[in-house]
Amino acid sequence: MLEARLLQASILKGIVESVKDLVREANFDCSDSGISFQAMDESNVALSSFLLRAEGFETYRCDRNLSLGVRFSSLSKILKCANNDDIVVIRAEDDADVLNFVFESPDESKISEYQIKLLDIDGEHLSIPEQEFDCVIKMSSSEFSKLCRDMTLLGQTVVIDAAKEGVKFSTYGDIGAGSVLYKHSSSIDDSSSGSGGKGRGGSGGMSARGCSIELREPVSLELSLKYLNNFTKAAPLSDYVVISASNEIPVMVQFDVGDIGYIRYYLAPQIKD
Amino acid sequence: AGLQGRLDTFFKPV
Repeated sequence: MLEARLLQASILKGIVESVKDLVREANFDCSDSGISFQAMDESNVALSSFLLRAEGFETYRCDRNLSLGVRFSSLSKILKCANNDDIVVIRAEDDADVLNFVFESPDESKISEYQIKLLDIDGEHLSIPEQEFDCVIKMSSSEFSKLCRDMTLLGQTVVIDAAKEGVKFSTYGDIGAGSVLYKHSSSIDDSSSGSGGKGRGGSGGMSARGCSIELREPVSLELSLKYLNNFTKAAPLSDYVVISASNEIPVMVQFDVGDIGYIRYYLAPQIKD
Repeated sequence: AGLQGRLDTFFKPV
């Protein structure tokens, strides 16, 4: 059986909200090391995945590997019944056809129980090669959200050009064109207060507009803004986002979720004509 | 803009 106790319902709510518009249903793979998930969207353009490590839960028990088929819209409904600061207990018996949730208020004065029916999903698992990326960009997640929103006002795709001078995001459309250049900033990990503003609290003292860029080779990649905007739904889970890119391969966009794990998206680039 | 690429040309089923 699986029994996992998570201190903050907000983490699970946030993860489901950041995936449910990309993936309708998928298997949660549970093992003694944690809970993971991987699924592509219907058009095979974007892959969403997450990992919640066993150590990140207050208590965690998984006696044998379980594959729990869930429909995200159902999960989203159930999790709306939990308050952000509720404790969540997830429980599934071996070979069960339901997944049980218990939401406990922090002062233990209210206990709610819900269950969702599990699905039998024959989902394929994709092998993602371990790779070193030529460019790794780290910026505050709220800045990334604003950037994607701003680019979307003009165009449908964004070109990311990473070079020695910095990383430039540019777009164009019917009304005109726009670009934003970020120069490498070491202040991204600087916890001292400065004039650049700060992140939303949390660890790292992220500068609001700082951008750290590690570059091995120049990278130029065109990406769909529709998908990038979808990925930014994970921004509330993390102070910063890491965008890893190489030429002509899928970009990886990762949001670390506290100490418990991460949510990671892959997006296939636009192909040049 | 180019054509949207697909992930299954990069990632193969296990």
